[in-house]
Amino acid sequence: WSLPLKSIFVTFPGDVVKNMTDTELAEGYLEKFGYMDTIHRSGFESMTSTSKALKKMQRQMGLEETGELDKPTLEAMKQPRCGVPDVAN
Amino acid sequence: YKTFDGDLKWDHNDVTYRILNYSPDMDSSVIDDAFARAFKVWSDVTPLTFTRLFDGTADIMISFGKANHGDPYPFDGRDGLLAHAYPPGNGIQGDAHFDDDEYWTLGKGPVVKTLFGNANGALCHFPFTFEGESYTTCTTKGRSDNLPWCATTADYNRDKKYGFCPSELLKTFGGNANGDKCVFPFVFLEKEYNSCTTEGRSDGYRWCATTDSFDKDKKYGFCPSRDTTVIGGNSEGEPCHFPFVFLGKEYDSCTSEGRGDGKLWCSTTGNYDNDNKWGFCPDQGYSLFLVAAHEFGHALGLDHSSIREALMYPMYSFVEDFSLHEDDIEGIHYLYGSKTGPVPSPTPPIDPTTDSYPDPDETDATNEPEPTETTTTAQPVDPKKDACKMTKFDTITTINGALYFFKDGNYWKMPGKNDAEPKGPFAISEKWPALPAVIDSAFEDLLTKKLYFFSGTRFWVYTGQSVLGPRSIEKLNLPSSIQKVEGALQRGRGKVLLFSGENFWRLDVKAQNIDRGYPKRTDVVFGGVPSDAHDVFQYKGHFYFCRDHFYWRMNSRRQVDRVGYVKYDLLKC
Repeated sequence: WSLPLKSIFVTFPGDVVKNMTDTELAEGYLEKFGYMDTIHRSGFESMTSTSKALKKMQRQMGLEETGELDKPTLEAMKQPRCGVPDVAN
Repeated sequence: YKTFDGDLKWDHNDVTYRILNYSPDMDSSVIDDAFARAFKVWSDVTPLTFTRLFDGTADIMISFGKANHGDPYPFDGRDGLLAHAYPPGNGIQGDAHFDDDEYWTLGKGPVVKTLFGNANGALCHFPFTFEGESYTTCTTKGRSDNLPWCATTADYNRDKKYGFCPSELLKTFGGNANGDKCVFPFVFLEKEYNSCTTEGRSDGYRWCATTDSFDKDKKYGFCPSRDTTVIGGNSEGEPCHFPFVFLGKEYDSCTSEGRGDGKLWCSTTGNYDNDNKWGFCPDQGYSLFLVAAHEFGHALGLDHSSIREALMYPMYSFVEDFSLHEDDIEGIHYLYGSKTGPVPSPTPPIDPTTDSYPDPDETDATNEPEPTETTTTAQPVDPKKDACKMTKFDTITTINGALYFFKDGNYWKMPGKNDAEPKGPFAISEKWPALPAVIDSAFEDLLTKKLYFFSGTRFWVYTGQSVLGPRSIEKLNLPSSIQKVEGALQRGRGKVLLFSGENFWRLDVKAQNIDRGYPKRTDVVFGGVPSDAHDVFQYKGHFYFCRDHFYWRMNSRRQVDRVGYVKYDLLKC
């Protein structure tokens, strides 16, 4: 039972393929839900701003505020959710 | 809680709403009801009233749409974004949009309202048995006209209650044909169609003509989703084809093979490798009621909360017995004040040991109380005993929606919240003094809320603080050869499957008797789980079969959809 299954992944025609890296997904998420936008406006450098935005998002979601794109944060970003931004634009 | 900048709110308490269109996933009456209940969540705690309009402009205009649906915020296909709503105001403000690429249900799988038949439009009862076979979807078995049908009670042969399932062969919705059924073949732009199509539309909805020529008559309607058809992919509305071949291997049920996201899919022809036709299999779906209640919160002026248990938390999670969180109540009271007159408080949590339901068995002579035998004395618990360090539990069960883990005289409780840690250890003897230290199996009778505990060849029944037992499991007509009951699965109201060894029996809880036709072999009915599972229980609509520190999770269609660690996934260690 514990033998790992050998999985082959295929591309399904018509699938809404979100072919993006974790970083791209995170940046899209942070922007879409208002975290990044706020930081951009306050004029931080990109690296710092992503980290700050991540921290803000982690605080909102009740996650550990690491400022890094760790597994729990990435998982949270993949959860089904409401489309209303978390940070008002 | 949070409100939108400027504390946007309605300047009147008599708020109106209008439902502009419907999803093909559920009958319009079920959708109407879900929305009405979602509004009631808020009207129960505020002075607001909600009135439905059938034409004109309402404060809250509700619609379903896919992808680009007419505002600057397109949806994103299945999962991801579920819905959005705008804060109070004129025009689009206050409106609520629901992504129709989602599978909308009440959160627990297909909701199929029947038509015609003899059940007065009751919902299908899944699973139901028909001529000895169990069905978890509508079927065309037993009919020559190819119309899908279902029983509206658990046993068609006993109750003979049935209705037809929505399909384009019986009705359409929306359009301009008053719900008439599709006519096949029909002609559209001089081409003949033998099934519903999305051709000619940019919104992705499946439609058909209700006369033999759309070109001539211009009569059309939208096709309702069948519970047996796939969602999305490139074959929306087509049924799965079983068996099907994928990468040279034959599949008899939906699979997640080939996908990195774990979603179950099937081929809609016999050979995916040749035809490449596929779609996602219907799953539990998203609760329209819960999502709508959240969106209406926005439409009333609440922004996202950072409290995970609050309705206004941005992520979706299904809860069976919903009640508004204190944070949501405080938020809406901040905007509109509290309801004048007596305020109904949120539904209090039900203490699993308090039987608040009338007991239909009260006068049943077979349930006469027996002398209570206390087999354990209260023992102090060792707080250092950590559930996360246990490799195997005596039993795991669900009581009042929370998971309970039993081991050597102690138990731990996992609150139903996503991130909560296990609470405990608690002494079994403190809460249920009559029980022994080792519990092999336990279940809560959904009908009476009585708790059944099994240890070896004996069982106990707790109703609040009163206890019946111990009794011999032979009193339930289980064979004397059984050494212990190792798992229990509730199958609808009043029926429970009891597992022991490689077999299981179905207990009629009210009759306190094993049903005819049992035992059955576990591996025949529940393919793909270990036949020597030592814990079997039900949690959030899934069946769990545990061996050591692993679990095999099975969905209501009896497909193993996850294998994981008890420690990490269930105990959140």
